[in-house]
This record gives sequence, C-alpha cells and structure tokens, in this order.
Amino acid sequence: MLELRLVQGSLLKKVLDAMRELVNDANFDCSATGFSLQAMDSSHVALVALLLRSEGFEHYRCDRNLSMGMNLNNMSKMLRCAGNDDIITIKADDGTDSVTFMFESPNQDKIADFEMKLMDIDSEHLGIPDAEYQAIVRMPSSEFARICKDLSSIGDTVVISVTKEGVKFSTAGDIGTANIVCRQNKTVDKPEEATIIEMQEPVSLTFALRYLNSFTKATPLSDTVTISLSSELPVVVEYKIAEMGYIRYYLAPKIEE
Amino acid sequence: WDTQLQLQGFYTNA
Repeated sequence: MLELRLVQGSLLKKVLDAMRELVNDANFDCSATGFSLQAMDSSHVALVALLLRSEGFEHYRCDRNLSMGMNLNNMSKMLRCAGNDDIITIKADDGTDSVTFMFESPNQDKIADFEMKLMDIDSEHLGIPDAEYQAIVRMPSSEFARICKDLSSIGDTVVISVTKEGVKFSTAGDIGTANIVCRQNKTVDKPEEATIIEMQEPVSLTFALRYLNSFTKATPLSDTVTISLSSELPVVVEYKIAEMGYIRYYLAPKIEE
Repeated sequence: WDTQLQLQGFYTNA
C-alpha cells in the first residue's frame, strides 16, 4: 500500500514539466526515504535524478519498496487536471497495475480521482558516486535559463569555462559568436540573486545546448541553480526543491576529435 | 567536429 499526500500539489506538476521533455517513460521508485526517479534520455547522453524526501509529504505511507512505470506525458495530462492550489495524493495498492492521483481543492469542496495505468519499463539504473568537482557555480536559475536560451539562437554547443575571473559561456554558429561572462557577485540584496563560484582549478567543457535548455524547464522549482564541473565527468545541473529534495541533471560533454 | 560522449562512458550500471 502506497499513499503520499502532497499539500503543495503544484510542485508535482512543476516536477513533471521539468522532466518530460527529456524522458518519455520512467520508473518512479518509492521507499521509506522518499519518492525518487532516475532516467536517461533515449540517446543516453543526459540523465535526470529526482528525489522528493518522505519528510516533505504531509502524509507518507510506503509499506514496501515499489517501482511504478509511468509515461510522463500521460502523467502530466492527468496532473494538469489538478488545480494549482489542490492537494495531490498518490495512491497505489500492492500488485495492481494502476496508480491513482487524488486532487482535493483547498476548502475540500471538490475531490477528484484519476486512475492511470502503469507500464513495465526496462530502465537502466546508473551508479553515480559522489565526486569532487573542480568548479561549482551557483547562480540565479532564471539567469542560467536566459543564457542557455540566448546562446542557442546563435549556436548548438556551449563552452562553459570557469576561471578566477568568473564563469564564461561561449558559442559559435554560422552567423557569428557569443560570449557571456558572469562574475562572482555576492553583494546583492537577496541571497538568491548571488553568483558564487567555488573553484579548485580552472575547467572548460563543451556541452550540447539542446540538453541544457531542457534542464532549464526546472527553473520554476528553484530560484537558484548549481552547476558542478570537472574535466573528467559529466556536468551536474542541480535545482534544489525547497524542504523536499532536488532535481539533478547529468550531461556528458562533447569532445574534440 | 565535436563528438558527443555518452553517460555509460563515465558511470556503470547499478
């Protein structure tokens, strides 16, 4: 028996919007720790990892570990029927092939339940060890989204370089080139507007902008984004989900042949 | 030309 009650139901809608461009089908894993997911895009270049900790739910009951295969577009269709202020409860019984989403309006005058068929999904799960990164950049998520969007109108790839001077995003295309440098800036009114660079050593990596733009669909989940870079590793783009967990994206770099 | 690497080149199956 599984029963997860999330008062801030709109958060689940935002989580779905943050993943469904990258992944079509995924297994949601439910355990005592929380509600989680790991899925790769079809080309195995990018991976999304989600964790919503059990403590973040108003009510969390998960009698035994359960993996539920869902089509994210279908799940999104159902969640879009919930009001933005609705409380969402996810329910499933052991051994059934469906999941129920229950939507309650804040004053309890409307209650809806939507039952969705589950799917068998053969997904590969990658082991991702904790790593030391050469550079970690924290910046406003809206600023990162703006940079990725702007650069993708010029080129297909971005070189992200971190030096003592700041973090530089560069691209080149048929019509020309573009460079955007963000300097460390801690002297802002609000901490979420700061750009903070922790650098062990300079690092420069090339990534496909198409994937980074997909990652920025998570912007409504967090005011800030953390970008962790190391020359030997995929980049990690993390959006913290307040009081609940995170959505992390991993993207393998491009290398010059 | 840049070559796109895949995640399996960095991480192994769990």
